[in-house]
Amino acid sequence: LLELRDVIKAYRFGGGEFRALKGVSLAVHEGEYVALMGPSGSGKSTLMNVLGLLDRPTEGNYFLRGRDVASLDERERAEARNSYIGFVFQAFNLLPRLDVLENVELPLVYAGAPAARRRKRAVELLELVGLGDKLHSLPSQLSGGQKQRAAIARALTMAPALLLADEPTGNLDTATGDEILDLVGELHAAGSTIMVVTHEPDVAERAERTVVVRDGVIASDERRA
Amino acid sequence: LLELRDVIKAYRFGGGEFRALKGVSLAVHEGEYVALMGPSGSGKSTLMNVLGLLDRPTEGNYFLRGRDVASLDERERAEARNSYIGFVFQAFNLLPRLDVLENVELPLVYAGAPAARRRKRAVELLELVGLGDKLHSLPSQLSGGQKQRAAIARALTMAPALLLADEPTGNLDTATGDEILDLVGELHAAGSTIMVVTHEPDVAERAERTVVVRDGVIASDERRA
Ligand SMILES: Nc1ncnc2c1ncn2[C@@H]1O[C@H](COP(=O)(O)OP(=O)(O)OP(=O)(O)O)[C@@H](O)[C@H]1O
Ligand SMILES: Nc1ncnc2c1ncn2[C@@H]1O[C@H](COP(=O)(O)OP(=O)(O)OP(=O)(O)O)[C@@H](O)[C@H]1O
Ligand SMILES: [Mg+2]
Ligand SMILES: [Mg+2]
Repeated sequence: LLELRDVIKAYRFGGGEFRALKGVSLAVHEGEYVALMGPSGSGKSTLMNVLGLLDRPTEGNYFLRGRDVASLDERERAEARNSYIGFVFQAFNLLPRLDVLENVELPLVYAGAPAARRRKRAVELLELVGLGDKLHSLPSQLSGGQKQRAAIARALTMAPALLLADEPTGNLDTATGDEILDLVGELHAAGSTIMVVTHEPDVAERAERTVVVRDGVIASDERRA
Repeated sequence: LLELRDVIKAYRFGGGEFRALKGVSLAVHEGEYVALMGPSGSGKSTLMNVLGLLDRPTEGNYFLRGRDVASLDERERAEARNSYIGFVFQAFNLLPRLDVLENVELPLVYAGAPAARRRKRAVELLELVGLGDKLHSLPSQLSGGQKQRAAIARALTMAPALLLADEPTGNLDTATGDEILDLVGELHAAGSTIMVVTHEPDVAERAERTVVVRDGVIASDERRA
């Protein structure tokens, strides 16, 4: 489904350049469930942003469904992001002036889904993540873990073929986190490809493959026996 | 050191009222190390905000060092917050236009510390949390866990008598998280009172007492044998 070849991501600022990714090569097949781990600051979110078409490699290539993303124009990139990629951000990125329901409906709005169907789907997901009583709350009225769950519900609305989740249970107690991971497991069972950044071994256990990043490179890549 | 008596915290909005704390009573002695756990949305951050003088109870009383905080004026509240309370926010709350070093120096600036001493102390803490190479980065240039560590360093600059940390290791890998908890342990050994909100049993293990919050009330309060 996706392949990174010798990807470098450098940030330029002030007097110099900082390389967050220093030559990453990675291939993920359709339907795989991959956990991405590694120390704080090692490049995991940067890698996820490249995979999710939110950022471009400085050098190297990213092939998504066989096409080099460098050849896609802005409209094609946006279409890919909206139609088959679901992204859960480490900092949630909910829109502050929309209520929870409107935030979660957003991907369906972009997809042109009819209002009644869109609402039904969004409400269904919000109930699955335990936010059925917060539909009309604003993000500022939510706890940290509630914002995280709203971000997860938003990413799941389109049942995306590729789910990229950046530390989706970091602000959740174990029981709530398990419920979320069960939902991710159902999406996986339906055929989706899953990549989850996590610091917790229990969360990584649910994946069939663990990739460890360290200082901008892939340090290990192991499949579960 | 601190005592909550029948504290209620209600948020009013739209058509009604939501009670995040529904009658909480809690006493913490000087030098105690308390872990605060409970499901997402149960009221932990709300409780921490009341303890840290960032929010006021709707009903009930909060006695800090024997004084009812309702009797303190705004200047006295600010002084207490700046002089002996260190707060690590669940969402970090770094100031976006200040670099990491300036962010961490802020409590020392409020305390009127001389510039050279303030810089030395801030740099020392940033090196202890592994951000020695990020002194002049802006928060937007940091990873999630790096922002978290900057927020921790800022809370520790004044070696506060009361440290309130809201999920301080949620975005950190185990090794980095352990280093941070070791620093907290040193502050505790020096006599400070520590309250840490956490979802992780390993983190709670370091405390001598665990308080569990559920749906706005204290469900259990146990001391380690
Ligand atoms: N400004 C507000 N207006 C309305 N409700 C609020 C507001 N702030 C918080 N709440 C509600 O209060 C409850 C408790 O929130 P709090 O942030 O204390 O939870 P928490 O235990 O810290 O959760 P988490 O583990 O997810 O961080 C939640 O249901 C939340 O939606
Ligand atoms: N805009 C930027 N400018 C400069 N450096 C940046 C920028 N964005 C990220 N970095 C740096 O790139 C490195 C990797 O960041 P990234 O967010 O990918 O780490 P991470 O593995 O997700 O960490 P964490 O586990 O703490 O979330 C960090 O050292 C960070 O400071
Ligand atoms: Mg990250
Ligand atoms: Mg909270």
